Amino acid sequence: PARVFAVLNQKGGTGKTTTSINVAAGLAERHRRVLLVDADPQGNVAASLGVRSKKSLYDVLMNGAAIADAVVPLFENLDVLTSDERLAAAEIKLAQRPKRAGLLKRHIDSVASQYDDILIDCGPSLSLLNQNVLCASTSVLVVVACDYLSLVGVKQVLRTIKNVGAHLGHPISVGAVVPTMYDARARICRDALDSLQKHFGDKCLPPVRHNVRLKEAPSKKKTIFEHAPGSHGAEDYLAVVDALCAPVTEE
Amino acid sequence: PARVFAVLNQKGGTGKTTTSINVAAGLAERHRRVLLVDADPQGNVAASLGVRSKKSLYDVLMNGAAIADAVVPLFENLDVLTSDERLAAAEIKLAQRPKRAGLLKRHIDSVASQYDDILIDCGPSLSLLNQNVLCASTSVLVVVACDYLSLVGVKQVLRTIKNVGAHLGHPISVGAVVPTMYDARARICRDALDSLQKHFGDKCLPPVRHNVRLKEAPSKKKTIFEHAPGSHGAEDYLAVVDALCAPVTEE
Ligand SMILES: Nc1ncnc2c1ncn2[C@@H]1O[C@H](COP(=O)(O)OP(=O)(O)OP(=O)(O)O)[C@@H](O)[C@H]1O
Ligand SMILES: Nc1ncnc2c1ncn2[C@@H]1O[C@H](COP(=O)(O)OP(=O)(O)OP(=O)(O)O)[C@@H](O)[C@H]1O
Ligand SMILES: [Mg+2]
Ligand SMILES: [Mg+2]
Repeated sequence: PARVFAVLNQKGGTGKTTTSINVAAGLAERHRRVLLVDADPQGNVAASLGVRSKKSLYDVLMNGAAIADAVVPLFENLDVLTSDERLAAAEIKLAQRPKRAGLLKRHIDSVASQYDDILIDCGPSLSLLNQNVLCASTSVLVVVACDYLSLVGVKQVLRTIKNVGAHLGHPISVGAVVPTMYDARARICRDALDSLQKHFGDKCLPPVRHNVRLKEAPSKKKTIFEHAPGSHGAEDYLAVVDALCAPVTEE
Repeated sequence: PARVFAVLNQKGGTGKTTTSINVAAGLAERHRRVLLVDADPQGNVAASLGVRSKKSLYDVLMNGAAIADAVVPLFENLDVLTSDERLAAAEIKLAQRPKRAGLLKRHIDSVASQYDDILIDCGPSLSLLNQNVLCASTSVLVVVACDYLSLVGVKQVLRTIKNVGAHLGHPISVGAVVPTMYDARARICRDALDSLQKHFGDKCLPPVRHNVRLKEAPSKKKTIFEHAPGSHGAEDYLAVVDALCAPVTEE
């Protein structure tokens, strides 16, 4: 069955969407069948790839649309399920439903056999919607910018993951930590990476360097591999994909 | 009465907390009496300044504590009202209260006479909590990183501001736009700044340059003025403070 990764950190701007898009594209290039789901009401996956879709995750969760009717085939081996602002209203609606925690999981499970990997890009929060995502996932990709406040945020993410296991009966663990915005010249970045490697060992993947091509790619509606295949950004995301293709420990 | 600024952008990592802290400190140095409120469950204001407090915004909103009992005096002319992860639960609780939109405003109005400026650091979302903040504010400081996805997010922020005026009967406008993470060498940054200046005219303040000292300051629990007074970061935030001390247009 499919591996389902929640791409999460409630700290904003750590590179979750950039990681989701480029890792999904990289896995698809390695002939894995990939579904990229946007669970953030900002809808940055669609904005970054220039994808338009009549139905989004909101229609799946709130109006009972089938995922198969809402996905957009982007490349060979890569389908995208977009989101939009309506998803922000899902949070209040989820609060009122009894079996709310398992809503997304039921939909993800119904398509899991068609994919090898499913990546779910999360918005910067620890909302009910993101708890729903955690309940639908088999492991978590924690994306951490190499700076102090992002590092502080990791403790909260780990607590949330533990709570989902304890209170919602869905044991889930960190599959990998992706350090981003790394600049070897800055001591603050070296210290942050040190601390992540000490804490997570092999689960801490090689860092993605700060690279202006990664900032440019969304404005061109391209992945980093299309926009700047020879850049540090492309090189570093291929290393992340390599690490995820090797046997990933899922405790 | 006090000017109340909501420091907002639902896009994550644009520099809202960095701006809130350093603008609050800069205004206090100019002898304005300032209250800095953290309305983000991440609690990054307290984490960045090393402030510990028994009571936080959660106690004020949910347990009826008075703001005066929860604030921590940080420097001369600067008080801080911190937040913590309990605030995440306030979202669901707010959804169940009838007069929820005006809850924070009632508390802010009760202390407004003691301050010249109140800055409220918002988390990266368009939640009920942030609508509460907008209802308590006299204008909005929109903090936008000079990149494509942040620019895309500004449209959503403007729509939200318009909705608060229309649906919650609290007309509020953009007081100023603060461009951050600016790197003049990168075309994507120059284009982003151009577009902000074209759209917002005088309300678009001079940009805050990308500066590693700003990344370091939170790890030292200092403002940029204490950590690196001669840095670009300190210079640029003083320019923002200057612009805010000049007569600000509040339509
Ligand atoms: N390694 C990098 N080097 C330089 N810029 C980067 C890098 N990774 C991402 N960016 C840029 O930084 C900004 C933030 O990245 P992104 O939007 O992916 O973060 P996010 O965690 O998804 O944000 P949010 O919390 O709002 O969902 C974007 O403009 C992106 O292009
Ligand atoms: N001009 C700048 N140059 C370099 N780094 C910066 C700059 N401004 C902020 N930073 C760093 O970028 C990171 C994100 O900034 P910050 O946390 O203030 O953003 P935010 O909008 O408050 O994030 P969130 O959406 O999570 O609340 C922090 O590590 C901060 O130190
Ligand atoms: Mg994102
Ligand atoms: Mg912040």
